[in-house]
Amino acid sequence: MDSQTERALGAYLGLAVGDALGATVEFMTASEIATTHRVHRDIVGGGWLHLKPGQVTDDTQMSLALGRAMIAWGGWSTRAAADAFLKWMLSMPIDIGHTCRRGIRRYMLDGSLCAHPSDDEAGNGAAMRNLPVVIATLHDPVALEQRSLEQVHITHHHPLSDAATVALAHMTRRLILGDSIEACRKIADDLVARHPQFRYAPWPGLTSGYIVDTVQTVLDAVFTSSSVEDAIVRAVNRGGDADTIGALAGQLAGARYGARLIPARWLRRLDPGVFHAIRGQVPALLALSSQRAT
Amino acid sequence: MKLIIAIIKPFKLEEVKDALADVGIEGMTVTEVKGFGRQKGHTEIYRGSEYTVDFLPKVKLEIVVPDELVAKCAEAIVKAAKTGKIGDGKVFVVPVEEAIRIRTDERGESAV
Amino acid sequence: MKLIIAIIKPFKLEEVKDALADVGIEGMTVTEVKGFGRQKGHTEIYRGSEYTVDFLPKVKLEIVVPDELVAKCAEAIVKAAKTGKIGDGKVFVVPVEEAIRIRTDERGESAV
Amino acid sequence: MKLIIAIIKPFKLEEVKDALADVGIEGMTVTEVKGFGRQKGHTEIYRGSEYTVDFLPKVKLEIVVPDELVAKCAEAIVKAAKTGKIGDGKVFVVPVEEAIRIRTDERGESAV
Ligand SMILES: Nc1ncnc2c1ncn2[C@@H]1O[C@H](COP(=O)(O)OP(=O)(O)O)[C@@H](O)[C@H]1O
Ligand SMILES: Nc1ncnc2c1ncn2[C@@H]1O[C@H](COP(=O)(O)OP(=O)(O)O)[C@@H](O)[C@H]1O
Ligand SMILES: Nc1ncnc2c1ncn2[C@@H]1O[C@H](COP(=O)(O)OP(=O)(O)O)[C@@H](O)[C@H]1O
Ligand SMILES: [Mg+2]
Ligand SMILES: [Mg+2]
Repeated sequence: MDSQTERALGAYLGLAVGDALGATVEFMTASEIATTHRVHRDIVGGGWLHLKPGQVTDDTQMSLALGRAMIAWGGWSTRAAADAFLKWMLSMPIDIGHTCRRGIRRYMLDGSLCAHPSDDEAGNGAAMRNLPVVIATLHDPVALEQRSLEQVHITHHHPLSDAATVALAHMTRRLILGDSIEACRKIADDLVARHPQFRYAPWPGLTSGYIVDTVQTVLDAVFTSSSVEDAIVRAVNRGGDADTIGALAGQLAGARYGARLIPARWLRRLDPGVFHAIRGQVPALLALSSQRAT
Repeated sequence: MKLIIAIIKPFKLEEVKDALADVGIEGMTVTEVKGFGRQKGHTEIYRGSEYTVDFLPKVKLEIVVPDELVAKCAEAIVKAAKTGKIGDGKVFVVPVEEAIRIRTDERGESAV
Repeated sequence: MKLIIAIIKPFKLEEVKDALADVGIEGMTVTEVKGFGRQKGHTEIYRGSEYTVDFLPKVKLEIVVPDELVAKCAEAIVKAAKTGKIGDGKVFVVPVEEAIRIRTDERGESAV
Repeated sequence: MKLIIAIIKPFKLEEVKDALADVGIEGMTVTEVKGFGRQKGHTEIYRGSEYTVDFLPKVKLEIVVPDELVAKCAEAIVKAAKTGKIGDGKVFVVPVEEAIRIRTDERGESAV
């Protein structure tokens, strides 16, 4: 496959293995992880969700639901995305974050596609599922921003979640297109310039699901590592919202290095259904990106 | 927000939980209770035995939900819990002035 | 309508139920609970043994009644449940905004 | 007066009772309940397959307090019951229109 496809696939598989690896240590502290695992670097399941090894959580599942909706629709429809999230919620998934649940429920009850702006929607639940939008709008940065915000607002309507999702989307896009990590760093620093609370160096040390803590931890792990394994392992061993932090670190590192440089032992462990779904979605989403923006 | 209290037949618990999941409700607190009804002396089969004592085992659900979910929540419970036979139970709605999620200190609707 | 919550000594249950039947109330939901009181460390006789643990077994009654029956209902419970000794319990009255009889979909006072 | 309903992890009961005693609250009624929520139950082996029990044992506290004690009471419970891990529980506040001490017929705040 061409290098761009390989990097897009790297981003998506990176997301999934980061989720599966991090889920084992979600809600643990760094010192608890160190005591239990020394360094947690293998996909073994377990964790608070009692996962089977290779099982993914809402991070990957919501991404797959969004990707599937875009492919089925043949383009973009916020309502199709909302319907996909609703169908996913009703399938009794292993976990759903509270803000996502409330937003999807609101859509179910009144059909509205946009959450009311709210202080308590600055979690990472909308940013974590945005990768399919990035891949499908690779050559259209205007559509990238617009569609990212439309899907985000189904559940999360907060300026910090907005800014972080768009910044992560641009970073991922540049990496998939083959740009250097420096291009990525510029986008990160622009985010910090506009919203100083996102300052990530030196790393402030917080790992909660608050979008600021998550993004800081992800950027620090990605910018101070030189492989997919290193980025994800560094990210998840800090605990906290480790599955989402791992997923986003995996997305960026996978986009940077490509699918072939993701540890083979992780890919072998990943849920085969998820692995094949991702392998099917990537070319289909890339095909959408070469259409004119609709 | 409201506290919905539902008294139902024990074997209906799974069906009611599934019906609530279909309206996006997952959190609730359940208690085993004894039900005394207006209809005296009826018998009910419970775990294979016929009861003629004056109470019957019931299950009480307590679910705090935002106002906009009350109607759907009550409807889902009634539909799923109904058998049409005596003792199907009750749904009561009680006002709630504050809710707190202990883990995060969140208040109000984001606490439930 | 109101929800009457009564916490009483377990051996008083029959007497209280009879007193409520005398004012026309037969439907209620009963739970076994643990009571902790202001008076610490007292002993109570329960099924022939003396307790010095800091809680005591109590029975909680939950009875939803129409407004006009609240006073009679509370009065009946207090009179029947009283021994005059520490730990006799409490009666609380909580507002109820809606009641539904699951079997028939009846609402309001005809649901209880 | 308000009825404070707290759902907490069972091992936290003593710590919460102590925290309430520190703000002068000693009377309460406690029930063992089953909690359903985001926290997953323990896994069990049944007929050779592993499955996750979908509820967790919780303890429910019911405490009627005068209005001016509600904030302190809620705060004490949250602080003592918190572990920061999923499943810590909830605090709900429900209005109470009347309270009666059965032993003495006292009403209102002097009843609790
Ligand atoms: N007034 C009431 N307050 C609280 N719970 C009640 C009341 N009446 C009935 N219940 C509960 O509802 C259950 C079913 O009531 P019952 O009168 O037997 O049948 P139905 O609801 O079908 O008319 C009882 O076993 C009891 O748990
Ligand atoms: N503030 C309260 N809120 C809820 N239940 C209470 C409260 N205070 C007491 N109770 C319940 O009432 C029971 C009797 O209370 P206690 O203080 O021992 O005696 P008395 O009611 O005779 O003064 C307790 O065991 C408990 O179940
Ligand atoms: N909407 C609700 N109404 C009543 N009780 C609830 C509700 N949601 C959760 N609970 C109770 O709170 C407990 C903890 O909820 P859970 O979702 O597992 O975690 P957390 O409160 O930490 O977010 C549950 O086990 C249940 O007893
Ligand atoms: Mg997750
Ligand atoms: Mg997470």
